Formats: sequence, C-alpha cells, structure tokens
Amino acid sequence: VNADLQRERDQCTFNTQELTHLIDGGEEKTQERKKREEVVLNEGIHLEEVPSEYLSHKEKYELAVKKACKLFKLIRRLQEEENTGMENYREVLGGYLGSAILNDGSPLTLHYVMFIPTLMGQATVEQQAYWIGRAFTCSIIGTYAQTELGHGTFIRGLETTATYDPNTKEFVLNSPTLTSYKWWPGGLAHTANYSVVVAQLYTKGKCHGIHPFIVQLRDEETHMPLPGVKVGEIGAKLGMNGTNNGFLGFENVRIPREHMLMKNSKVLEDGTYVNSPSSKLTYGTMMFVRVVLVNDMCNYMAKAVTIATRYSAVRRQSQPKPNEPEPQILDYLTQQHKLFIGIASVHAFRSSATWLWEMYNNVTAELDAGELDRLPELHALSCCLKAVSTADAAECVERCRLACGGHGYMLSSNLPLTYGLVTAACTYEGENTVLLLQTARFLVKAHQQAAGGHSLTPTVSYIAAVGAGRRS
Amino acid sequence: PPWENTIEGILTGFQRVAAGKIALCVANIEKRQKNGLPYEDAWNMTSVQLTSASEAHCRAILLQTYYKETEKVSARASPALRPVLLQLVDLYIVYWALQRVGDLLRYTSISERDIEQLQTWYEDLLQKIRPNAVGLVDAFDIRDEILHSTLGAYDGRVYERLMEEALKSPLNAEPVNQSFHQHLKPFMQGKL
Repeated sequence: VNADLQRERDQCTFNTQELTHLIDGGEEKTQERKKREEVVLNEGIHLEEVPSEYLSHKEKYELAVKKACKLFKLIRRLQEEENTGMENYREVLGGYLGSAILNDGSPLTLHYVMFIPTLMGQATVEQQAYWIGRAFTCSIIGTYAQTELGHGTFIRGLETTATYDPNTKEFVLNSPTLTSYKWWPGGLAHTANYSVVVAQLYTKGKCHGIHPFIVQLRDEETHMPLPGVKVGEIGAKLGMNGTNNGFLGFENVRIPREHMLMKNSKVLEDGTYVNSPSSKLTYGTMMFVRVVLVNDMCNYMAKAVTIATRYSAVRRQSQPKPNEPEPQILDYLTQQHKLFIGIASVHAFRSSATWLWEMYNNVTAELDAGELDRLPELHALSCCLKAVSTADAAECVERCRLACGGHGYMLSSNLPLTYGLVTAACTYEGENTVLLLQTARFLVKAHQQAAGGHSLTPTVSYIAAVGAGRRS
Repeated sequence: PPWENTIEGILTGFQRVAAGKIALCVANIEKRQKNGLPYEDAWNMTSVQLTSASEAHCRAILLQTYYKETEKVSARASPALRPVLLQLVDLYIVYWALQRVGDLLRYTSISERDIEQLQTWYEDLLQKIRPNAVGLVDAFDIRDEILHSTLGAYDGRVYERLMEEALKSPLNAEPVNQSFHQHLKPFMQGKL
C-alpha cells in the first residue's frame, strides 16, 4: 500500500468498520453485502479481455448482453439455493454492484426495475398469475415503454393510442405520428420481446387517458419483430451505451382485451370503461423507482468521492514552504472544500432515502386502506428529492473528477463513466425542472391552505408556522 | 425573529427561506392575475421562482432529516465515531448555509458578522475532518472491482495502475501502427 495512504489509515481516529456497519444498517447486513459481492465477483463476469472502452457501439451491446445473461443466471441459481426474493439482488441488478459488472449500463435492468414492478403494481391477480412467473424466470424479457420521441415527463401528452374493438374484444395500438414513437426504454431495441406500453385508451369513441398495456414485440422463437411493430436502437449516447435504448412504433397492432393491466381501471367486454379510485395510483411504480434512485445516487457519489479522496492522499503537488517536500493535495483547503461535502452528501442522502422509503411504505399501507390524503405530499416529496439528489450527485461526481486534475479525465479513472451514469438520472424518471414544478404545485396549494387557517401535512407544516410568525 | 448562528438556527432559517419563497410566488402569481394574465401564464412567468422554492423546500427537509437521523444514530455510536458523524452533519448544514447565503439574507435576519462566523466555522470543520478523510471513504467499503478505478484503488498504486491500463489500449499492441505506412510516411515525403 502506498505509504501516504497507509499513514492516513494509521492516523484515523475512529474504527472505520463501525461506520461501515452503520452505513449498511448493521453488522449482519455488512456480512450479507460482502458475501453477495464475493459470490457475484468470484464469477468473474466483470472481467474483460479488452477494456470495453475500446469496443465499438455494437460490440459494447453484445458484451453487455453476454454479461447480463450470465449475471441473471447466477442470481437465479442463488435465489434457488438461498430461497430468497428479488430484493436481495436489487443491488446486483441495478445498483452500484450491477454497474461494476456492467459498467456502461445493462440491457436487462428495466426488466427487473420497471417491467416486473409494474406487473406487480398494475396487473390483476389473474394477469399476475399468467405473467409474473415467466418474467421472474426470464423466459420472457420485458421493458417499460412510456416516454415518446415528442413527449416525456408530461405523460398526459402521450400520443400512442389503444382503441378498443368490441367486435373482436381486442385493443388496436397505433403510433399516429413520428413524435408518438416510444423512445428511450432500456432493452427495447434488440433485447426485450415484451413491453409494458403506456397509451391513451379509447373505447366507445371516448378517450379515457393513459393506461398500461402488455404488448408482445418479438416472436419468442425467432425474436423477429411481430407484424406492425417497428423497433430499433436509438444510437450512441453520452453514457450507458450498454443499455440498448430503443424506439418503438405501432401500425394497427392488435392485442387481446386481457392485455390491458386492469388492477386499477378496467374495460369490460362490451367496451364499458370502469374508472380507478384515484389517478394517483398509477404513480406507485414511479415513486418506488424514485426512492430507489436516491439510494443509487448515494452509491455513485460514494464511489466518486472514494476515488478522489484516496487519489488526493497519494498525489503531491507544489512547494508552499521552501525546503519542505511537496505536500499531499489533500492538505490544501481548496481540495478539502471540493471533496468533504461529497462525503457528507452521501450520508445526508442516505438518511433521506431511508426516511422517504419509510414514508412510502406508511403511505402505501394507508393507500391499501383507501386513505389517499397523504399521497400528494409523498408524490411532491419524491419529485423534489429525486430532482435535488440527482442534480447534487451529478455536481458532486463532476467536482470529484475535476479534483483529480488531468487523471480525472482518463476513462480508466472511472469518473467520466460514473458521471455519465449519474447525469442521466437528471432526466430519466421525470426531468428535474418538471418535477420541481410539480412539487411547486403542491407547495402553492399548501400555502393557500395555511392562509385559510387549515392544518398542513407534516413535511409542510413549517409553512403555516412561519406564516403565523410573520403575521404576529 | 433574531438569527441564531447555530445548527438549529440554520435549520429554522432554511424553513423560513422556503416558506418565504413560496409566499412570494403566490403573491407574484396573484399580482400577475390582477394585471389580467390568465393563471397558466401567471404560473409560467413565475416558474423560475417556483422551481427555486421547491428546491428550497427540499433542501430544508434534507437538512432536517439528516440532522435528526444523525442525532439518533450518533447516540448509539462509539465515543470515537460520534464526533466524526456530528462534524459531517455540521459541515453539510454550514456548507449549504454558505451556498444559500443570499436567500438567508433575504428571508432571515442573518448579519454580515454571522456570515463571517459561518465561514470560519466551515473552514475549521474542514480541518477537523482532514485526518479522517481517508477513513471516512474507506468506511464506504467499496471493493476495487466495483470502484474499477486506477485512481481510487485501496492500495493507492495510482501511477502503476495508470500505466497498466494505458498499455491495454489496442494501439499499444504494435510499436508502429499501419497508418504510418498508408498515410503518414507518404505525407511526410510529400507524396500525398
């Protein structure tokens, strides 16, 4: 070990392992995590003959598919051996362990992070019985297609249509314009053979807004796109070039009535539409993903600040005092100013992600009991926390990269790639500015409630307190 | 109310900033509506302030949550770890107070003197954390295979790793690349 780094470790005033256990949520969790890492990394899936930086776009995808299949095969084996559920392996699938193995994104992540959770959240019991088993065993590969070429976070503006035909008891899917083509979903281009598709539902000549449908895209044997399905790769991106983001257009594609996910809203055989108790219910999946996102941001920031801090202990530079050796750059206050806030931010966001997750579980428990009044507060919180955590994380990773000078510009530092993964999160799962404006809608309503003397939900109660203070 | 230059004072200050920004947004929307603008246009004209109010709301919650959670957690920590956790949360809160000092000046009674004290407080915190910086990132316990970085490996052999990775470039497989014969040599000899 580098002598400077060793001296840093010798001078540390606390037991780092105690902090590790605290971060993991206890010694047992640390052992579990380390065991999981050991098992997964010992498979050697992450090892590359040639660094993937030197591969073509096509080769990067082919390598990503190869690694992803090996990884899921391993997870399936582990689940059988340990008889555990999916949550044990979320870290491996989408989290920072997964990004270590598939360091430029995985074409199968959406299958686990979006396709399966949507089936669990939006499909009826019968539909789950039919689809979930095949999805879990990966005998079908799914993705989640909502965003379109011309429409993103404002999901009521989506143009893809699903029109019910009572004569054949089918929905007919169409992409009326080029801007209505689905654009971005991971795994969509050449990997998935099924997709949840979000489309405007029309029945009996009336539009009932956006609803989720499960659609087969490719033949399960030949993997050829089905008739009327136009699908392909959207091209090279700033980062995540292993994710196989695709486009998807429909031309009179017919699906059975049972392929509309009907846990919340329904269409009866004669075309009658039955509404869902609350349009907010479709937010379930999105909020789950946002809470997961905040945690992922913690992991990426932890990686970047670990790299930059250790490097700053090794790197020596200039000679402020004559006749003295070059000091470690970590001794410069400007370097500490760049890095230490990153260390603190990891802990801050982890606390908030845990707190938001507990709140999400409490609110969804109330949801099942039909209590909806804290849903808007949770939704507003998940929006602004996702926006602020991803923006702060992107800024933190870029600051860590710059703190490493020229060597931070090397792909082999892993800081540019980490930046690519993090900055993507500022736009997917809700573009940050749109999300902040959605939170603002809730805050303006809260302010008006406070002005009217009504009580406020806990996270905005300060508005009333400050308002009262100002009036007094 | 008078400004308190303490952690609790800063947390309350951030709530005042968020509440003040939200109130100002509502007032501006109403003013624009009174001047004949429809609500949607009044909203759009105020949207820069609205996103800033949301960010302030989130920041107030982030600081509050981190502070409360750390109080709980550090109570269970060893006497050696506890001050380190509290230094981190103080650093985070004072850092953001300095980052948002304009808002604090506008919505609270913070003074120039208070701000000078905050700056000194922040710089002292950096110095206090300095001896534990490597220990704090070691505690994230991220294996080298996951870090996947020439600069961040546990052993700190930065320069050796940079060179090892450079040699993996396919261009280094041969001392003379074929382009010399196809392009460079004819070019240098004026034959292109």
